[in-house]
Amino acid sequence: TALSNRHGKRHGKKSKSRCSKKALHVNFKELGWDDWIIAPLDYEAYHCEGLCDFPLRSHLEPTNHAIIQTLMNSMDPNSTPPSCCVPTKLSPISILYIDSGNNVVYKQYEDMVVEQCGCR
Amino acid sequence: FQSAALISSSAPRRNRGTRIPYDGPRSPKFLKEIFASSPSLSRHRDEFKDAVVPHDYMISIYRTYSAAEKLGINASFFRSSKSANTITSFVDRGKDDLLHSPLRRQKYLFDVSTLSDKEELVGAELRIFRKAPGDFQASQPGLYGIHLLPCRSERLLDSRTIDLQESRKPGWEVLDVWGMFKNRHHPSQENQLCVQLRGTIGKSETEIDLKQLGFDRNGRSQQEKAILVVYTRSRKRENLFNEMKEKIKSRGSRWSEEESGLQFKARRRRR
Repeated sequence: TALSNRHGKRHGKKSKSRCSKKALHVNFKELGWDDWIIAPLDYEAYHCEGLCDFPLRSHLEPTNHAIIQTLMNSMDPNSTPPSCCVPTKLSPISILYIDSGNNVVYKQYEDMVVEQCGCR
Repeated sequence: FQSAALISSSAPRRNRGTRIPYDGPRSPKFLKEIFASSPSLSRHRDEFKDAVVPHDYMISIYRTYSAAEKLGINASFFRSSKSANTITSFVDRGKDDLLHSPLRRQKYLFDVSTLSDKEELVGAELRIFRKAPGDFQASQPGLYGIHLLPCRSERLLDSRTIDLQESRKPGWEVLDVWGMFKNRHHPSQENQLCVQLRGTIGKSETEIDLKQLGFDRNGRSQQEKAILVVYTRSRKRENLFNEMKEKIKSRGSRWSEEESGLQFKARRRRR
């Protein structure tokens, strides 16, 4: 299956890409959060998208469970779904905002930006 | 829809074309229509935003730490941050009542009710803006002392020496008020924090009119008001929903029931 997929890809056949980091631009104004967030107005959060299919690449840092699940999926896709493409490393961003008491607060929020994606 | 936001020149601008997919009733356009058709809601939003003017110091903190973050440096490693990951500024609510009398003691009041007891306090400082004294003839050049004490005690928290000859330029005096928080209950248990300032001539105990040193609070802009800066460290990872919950609670109590129907619906849609 893996070989045929690769072959298909070479011939321009539309196939879902492997699990990787993709763009996700967050605009707080569009979310309607600009009434309490002073800065930043927007930032690049990224997201994880793609297939966790056999064979898993080492850079995806799969868990042992993900390796087993992927193997099971490759043998019988109907019995086991593929493992999930999720953020494996996240980083914080600084936010300046107005709290419920109208005080200006600087806070470093953890896990706001996807640094790395992997199969879990 | 005026924005209260500060546009950071250093904000990442990659992939500008990418947008969060919104469809149907969740689309921003639809929300804008709701807000535009609701004058009371727009009014409240504007009132809320207009009431808050971020001090330059807070903007500077944000710019410095977010720039460091982009370079991969953890802001909490900065000595100035005192290992805090949250820095809250409380604006002084005190007033100088006596317009013409000498100002011997000046009380600074802060509403610290929003400080969470779930956060560990790691530092606190009072930043007072000192104007250049208007009448230098009345102020004798030389050394003066400023001393900060709790309102209900004579225990010294911090003091500074000001050389009026050299300090003709306006600027911020920074006093450590961490002593107010040490060995006492968490400030959130007491909604008001009160400290008082007094000035002396040199090292003597002779008190001086604080107006002569440039501490007169009358006619000050929002930016020139004193701020209490509290440094805290979260004991556990917080998520954005905490802020949203607090926001909803605070607005819920402020808005009248009559107006709340449409606003709640709009807010719920937005969330």
